[in-house]
Amino acid sequence: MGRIIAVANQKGGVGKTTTAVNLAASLAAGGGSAGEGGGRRVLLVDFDPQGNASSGVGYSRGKVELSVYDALLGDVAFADVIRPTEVRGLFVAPATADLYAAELELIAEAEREGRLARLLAPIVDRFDYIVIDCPPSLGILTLNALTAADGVVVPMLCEYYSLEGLAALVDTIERVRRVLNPRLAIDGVLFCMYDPRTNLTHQVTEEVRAHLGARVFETVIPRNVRLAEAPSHGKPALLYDASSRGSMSYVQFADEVVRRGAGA
Amino acid sequence: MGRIIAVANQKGGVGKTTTAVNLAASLAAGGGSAGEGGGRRVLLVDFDPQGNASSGVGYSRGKVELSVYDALLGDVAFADVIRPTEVRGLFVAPATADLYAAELELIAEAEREGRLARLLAPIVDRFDYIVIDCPPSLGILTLNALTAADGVVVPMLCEYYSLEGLAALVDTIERVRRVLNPRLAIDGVLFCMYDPRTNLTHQVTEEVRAHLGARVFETVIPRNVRLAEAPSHGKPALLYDASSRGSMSYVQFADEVVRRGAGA
Ligand SMILES: Nc1ncnc2c1ncn2[C@@H]1O[C@H](COP(=O)(O)OP(=O)(O)OP(=O)(O)O)[C@@H](O)[C@H]1O
Ligand SMILES: Nc1ncnc2c1ncn2[C@@H]1O[C@H](COP(=O)(O)OP(=O)(O)OP(=O)(O)O)[C@@H](O)[C@H]1O
Ligand SMILES: [Mg+2]
Ligand SMILES: [Mg+2]
Repeated sequence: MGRIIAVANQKGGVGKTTTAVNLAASLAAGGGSAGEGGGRRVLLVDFDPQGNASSGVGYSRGKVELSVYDALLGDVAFADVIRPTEVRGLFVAPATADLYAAELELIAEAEREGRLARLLAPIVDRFDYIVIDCPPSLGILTLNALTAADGVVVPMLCEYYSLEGLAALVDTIERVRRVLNPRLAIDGVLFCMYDPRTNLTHQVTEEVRAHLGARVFETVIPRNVRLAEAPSHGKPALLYDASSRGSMSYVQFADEVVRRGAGA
Repeated sequence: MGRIIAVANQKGGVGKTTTAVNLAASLAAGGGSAGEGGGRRVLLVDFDPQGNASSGVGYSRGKVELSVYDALLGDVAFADVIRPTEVRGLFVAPATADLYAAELELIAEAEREGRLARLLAPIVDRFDYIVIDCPPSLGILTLNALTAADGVVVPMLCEYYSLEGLAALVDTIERVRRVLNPRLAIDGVLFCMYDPRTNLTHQVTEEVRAHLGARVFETVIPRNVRLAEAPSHGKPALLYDASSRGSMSYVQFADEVVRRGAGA
């Protein structure tokens, strides 16, 4: 039974897409403990109309035929939207700008927040993990992702505006758990573009650990230009520069996600 | 007659709020040419439910009584929402999380995109500039800001995902100009967190200048931790650390905005 992970934070530019792409790729490539053999099957769902996660794995705007919009509001099965990527075991359900219309079109629907969960139900057993990249908002697309998910990974920067938004996000996750999806848990906060040299970093990490305790991942992702370069080649860091600090930190992060999930 | 500037980009975390706050503060503090004497009157409108621009000038969540939501959907006049800040000549119309509801509530309204323009019309003459901070989306709030504005400042990072979103934003601005607001112009793209040392920076700036030509500001904003620290003190950089490279680059930027506008 695949575990569904939403990567969400309404604060913009905190590393959601970079985390969704590189976590999904590292999970697919990593064999986990010896007994599991090589690789897992992982699906990356791009649920942001910007389509960054899609282009991050090689499906830029021009290369996408069917997208998540067609499954969400058209009459296409979700399975028909799924495409392979250059990483063995990693598949993607790409997004295009059509998805901008979904926010308006879904509003009139009953049970509009449960749409994605219903679409994923028939295919969740085919994957070990499903990773959903969310847009920078708390609107209907993010609510759909939270309603479909088992856990939420919350990327954030060690900066004030990121900290300010955390309370609103945690409230939203609690509300979704109470009303729409009782199994939803916060897997953890992931510090991205982490710079240990500034006071701000230490002030923010102390404050977050004080509030969220164990729900903070031990792995931190350093600022590393190779992570910002990889998307222009349509590849996850693992394929672009596997020995970079950025790529290695996401491999370590994937291991921690598996370890934590195993204990769940 | 005040000039209305929207600071917009659906890509998250590119420096919209940091630009809106520090541009507004620098415009208010700067006297411009000798003839103008000291200071101008500037209004900062926080149109993002995250409320970051509000807390960036000292109005964090607990300190806000009336917000833009009350004017937009309640029966409060916009003038009653406006508050002074610590910068002489700078005023703010703050936002709270209530604004999240506006996206849904405005949908059923006729001429929903023109709501903000109608609210600002009675007060625009009281200010030299009105600067609007937008959320990271192309939804109803950003469309309202673009419909009310004379010009758009587009902050962006010199990174691939930022570049990818530019075309969608320019298309949206063109659409608003054709259908909703014929005077809307792109004042320019502003490179934020600019790091001259990476190849990526030069690849992206070349590509943007090739497409947008003169609609790129000469001023670039360097990455400077003092800009990220200032919001935790509720102050624009001008009050937090006026001699920092970050603050000085925004003073220079404000001068360029005035110079370009004068030629308009
Ligand atoms: N650890 C890192 N080191 C260096 N650059 C990074 C890192 N993580 C992300 N980036 C870059 O920072 C920018 C923001 O990251 P990203 O787009 O993943 O954030 P996001 O939260 O998905 O943004 P949005 O809110 O727009 O969806 C991108 O240009 C990305 O390439
Ligand atoms: N020039 C700079 N140097 C260093 N840090 C910066 C700079 N500009 C912005 N920042 C920091 O980077 C983060 C993103 O900036 P900001 O919040 O202004 O972007 P935004 O586009 O308004 O984000 P959102 O899409 O969430 O509204 C913030 O933590 C901010 O303090
Ligand atoms: Mg993203
Ligand atoms: Mg902002």
